[in-house]
Amino acid sequence: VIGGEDAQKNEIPWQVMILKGGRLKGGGVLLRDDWVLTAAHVLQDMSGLAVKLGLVKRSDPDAVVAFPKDIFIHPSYHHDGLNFDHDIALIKLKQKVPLSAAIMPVCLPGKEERFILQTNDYGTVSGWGVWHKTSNRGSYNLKYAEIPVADFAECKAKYDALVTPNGRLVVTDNMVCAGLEQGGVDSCQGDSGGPYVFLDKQSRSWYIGGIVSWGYTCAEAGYYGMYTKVTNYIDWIEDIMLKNS
Amino acid sequence: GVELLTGLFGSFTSPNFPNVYPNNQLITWNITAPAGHRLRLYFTHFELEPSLHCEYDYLQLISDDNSTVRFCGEGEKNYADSPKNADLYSSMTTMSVTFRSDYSNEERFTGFQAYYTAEEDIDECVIAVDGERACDHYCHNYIGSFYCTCRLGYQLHANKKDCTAECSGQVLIDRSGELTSPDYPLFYPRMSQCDYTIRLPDGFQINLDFVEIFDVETHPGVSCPYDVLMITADSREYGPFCGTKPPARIETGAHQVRVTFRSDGSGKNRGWKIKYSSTAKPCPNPMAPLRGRIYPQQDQYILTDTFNVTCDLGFQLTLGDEKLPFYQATCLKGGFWDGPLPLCTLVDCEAPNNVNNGSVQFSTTTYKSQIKYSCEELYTIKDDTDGVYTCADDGYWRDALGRKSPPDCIPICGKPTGRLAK
Repeated sequence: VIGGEDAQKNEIPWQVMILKGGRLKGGGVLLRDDWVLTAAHVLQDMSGLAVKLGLVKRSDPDAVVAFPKDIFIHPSYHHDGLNFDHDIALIKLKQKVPLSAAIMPVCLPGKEERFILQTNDYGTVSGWGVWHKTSNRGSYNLKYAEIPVADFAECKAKYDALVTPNGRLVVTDNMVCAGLEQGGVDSCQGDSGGPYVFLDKQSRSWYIGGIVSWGYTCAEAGYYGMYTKVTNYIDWIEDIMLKNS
Repeated sequence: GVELLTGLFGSFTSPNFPNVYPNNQLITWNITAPAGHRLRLYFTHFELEPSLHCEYDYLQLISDDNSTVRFCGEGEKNYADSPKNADLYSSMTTMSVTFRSDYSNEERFTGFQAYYTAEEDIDECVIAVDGERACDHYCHNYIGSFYCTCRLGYQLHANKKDCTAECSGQVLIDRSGELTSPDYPLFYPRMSQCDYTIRLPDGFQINLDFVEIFDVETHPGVSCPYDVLMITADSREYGPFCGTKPPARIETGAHQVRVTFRSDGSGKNRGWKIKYSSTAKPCPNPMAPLRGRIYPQQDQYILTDTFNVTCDLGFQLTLGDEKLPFYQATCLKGGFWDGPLPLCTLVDCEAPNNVNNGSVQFSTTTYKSQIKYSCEELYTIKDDTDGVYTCADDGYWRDALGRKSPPDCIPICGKPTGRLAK
């Protein structure tokens, strides 16, 4: 997370670190005591996959390590480096993790209208990914930043006009654009799959509105970060969890 | 002599016509029309010696229904017995014409010239034989013949004329009822073979009462030679019954009775009606258990009668250690119930199921007792219900919405400590 702050212990208890072969692969978010939500592009297969919870510092000896029992990548996701549509996946853990102040699930959004994200709604994104524009190193401490939801039409227009060396990046209605117009605050490599959460003022609970998905460069003015729009996948998530619990 | 005439038309005359016919003549013309046609006969000339009742000379017509008419005289002189210009018809397909002259013809009568045509279809349906119509119910005429059909519920007998009732194989299984001859109290159908079986469970005894009107074709000298009603119970036979006096009550002592009734092809009688009833040894009157009720309430319960026991709300049927969802007793042959009476005991929901990440508190488990589920720290009851369940009258713990599954304790979500909590 570029332009963010260090998180303190227990502040973002739903944050999950996803490791592949012991190396940081991305982030995730705890939904129940045995389900983790993340981005599809973070997962390829289950080999060497592990998750850590209850930590903000990478070397926290109190971190809880858990292993996947199964992974569920959205069936419509077909990553080709340009189209990240349906970038969402679930990890079913082998065992329930012990809940504590440091490990607590985030809420899923309800189907009420108040959970539909609007431009300029502020949410909190967090992760151990790249934390400085000039560096490609991940952060030692979990970082978080508050960023607003960007105007979708403006964001899409910008990306539609962009032709990368590999082609045109695809923006769909299953995505949320977020970030500052002037740049400077953004999620970045290593944050993928991590949470972009919002406070539901009615229940005073945080719910997951987006999953860190992709972006063109990081924290660059004009190019917003792209997040999977979780409200579009509530039925899929609940169906997978119900059938596999 | 006899002459045979056929075909659709033809003619014949008296001997020597148009000259004087000879004396002492007796000639017969047998005319046959094609099937389904009747004959029309008419005269273009007719002049026979007139006499009282045409006893001298005459022309006699015999139709195939054996009707006879005799003519003589002269048409022009308007003698009463002459055919004049009339057309004469046969009722069926044949007609016989006989000319007879006696020993004298002194006034030189010239005889007759007759023509016949087979020109019209016979409507056999309107023809009655011995006062009986061609068909019992419906008659359909067509050229050459006719056929009969029956009203709904009747079958055409093999004689192609009578309509018999469909009255065989009837089985009555109610404890009481009645049975009658077909169409009772109207005339019963002819050529019918009816059989009825009253079949009750073993242990019943069937009684038969004949009611007015009783009218089965009979004969003063012979016992029921035409139509007959018979009753068989076990190996005993009652009857034959006929006439107009209803038989006396029959207490068969059997649980199965067979009634047979046969009618022949004639007669108009109104039949019979039997009211049957049954008796059996009663079972002892049941006593409702405490906190229970018995229905239906009857003064007496006999074979196959049943009663149910229900309990007051919050009480449950039990027989020994067994809980019964339902209880029904049946009175058996010999006046015994098929089982002992159950009791009504207070509903007990028994110890409630535990839940993961939660616990349940309770003191009693009987009807209307309450229990409360609560979740461990960091868990909450799904749907934010209060976790209170009450022992319902069906023996299940149910929450305020009537659900009987225990609550789910799910992790509390989205409530961090620190800066995001503010």
